[in-house]
Amino acid sequence: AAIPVPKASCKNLCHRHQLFINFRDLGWHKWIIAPKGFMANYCHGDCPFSLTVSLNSSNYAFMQALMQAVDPETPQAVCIPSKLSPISMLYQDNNDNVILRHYEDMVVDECGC
Amino acid sequence: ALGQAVQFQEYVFLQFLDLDKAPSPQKFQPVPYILKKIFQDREAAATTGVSQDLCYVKELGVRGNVLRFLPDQGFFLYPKKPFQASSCLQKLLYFNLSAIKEREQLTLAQLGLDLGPSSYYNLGPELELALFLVQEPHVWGQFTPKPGKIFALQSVPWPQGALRFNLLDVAKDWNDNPQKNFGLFLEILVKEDRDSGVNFQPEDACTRLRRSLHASLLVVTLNSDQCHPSRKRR
Repeated sequence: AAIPVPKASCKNLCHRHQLFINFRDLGWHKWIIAPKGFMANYCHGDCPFSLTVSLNSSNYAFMQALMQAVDPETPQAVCIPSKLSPISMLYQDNNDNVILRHYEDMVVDECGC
Repeated sequence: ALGQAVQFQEYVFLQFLDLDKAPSPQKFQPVPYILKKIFQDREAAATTGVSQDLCYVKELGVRGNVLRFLPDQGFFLYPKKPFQASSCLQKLLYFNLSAIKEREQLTLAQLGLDLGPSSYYNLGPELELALFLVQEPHVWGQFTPKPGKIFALQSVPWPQGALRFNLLDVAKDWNDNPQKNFGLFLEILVKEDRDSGVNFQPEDACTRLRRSLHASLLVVTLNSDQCHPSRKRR
């Protein structure tokens, strides 16, 4: 049977959006020495069946989108980070220790369905 | 309710950072050069997309993913009767290792002593630095170093500028048995060199040295939860 293909405009398709985390907004600037903030980014957008192949999608997303096209009660595949990278943070604790740590999965580099 | 939810989420994330609550330091401590350099190197690598092993500190040549710079919390000693007649400076060095969590493995503990930029010229060449491990408890303020209570670790003739001491074994012992952490005893001795022709004023020079002396402990640890030995880099 022919599967109806929902239309999605390009700007609504799953892609990476800029999100700057400013530690001052969180009140964390009082103990984080550096960085002052970082570009964490986020993923948002539609994952329509017609484009799951081209949107850096997993096989699972393809199957879910296929099922969603057949049965609209199945939720649409979601737009999520597919590649993340770390950041380093210099901060101070309550014992006056200066600490340098590296945290994985803090920055979204790529998104996919 | 929203505020409580935000606080709860923040608490969970702070635990991920190994913090019980958001710190509230009164003032920022100076960031040592080595930490600044490692931070900048990692930032540059992240910007250019270079793959990094976050569990190896190449600048120090050790495995580890947490670097802590612990300030000295000890104090100067002014004995009524000097330990030795030539004693220029006596200080108890104390480092609080309680921030290190149980699952962290110590891979580096480096004591840094900065005598100041002009120590050599102020004190002349006849200077000797001695570092001891304090092995028995003592009453603060009434510390009198006696043989048997302290264990000689290292002696440095003609010290100047910045000195580094490997204290990994000592720090491991302190970390495993916090009740054994009585600190270190530092003594700087001066031999007056009358033949050098230098107009030497030991009291002034020692006062200046007390002002310029700066001690710290750089500790690197490896958290096995975050650094798996079998994990291969893609």
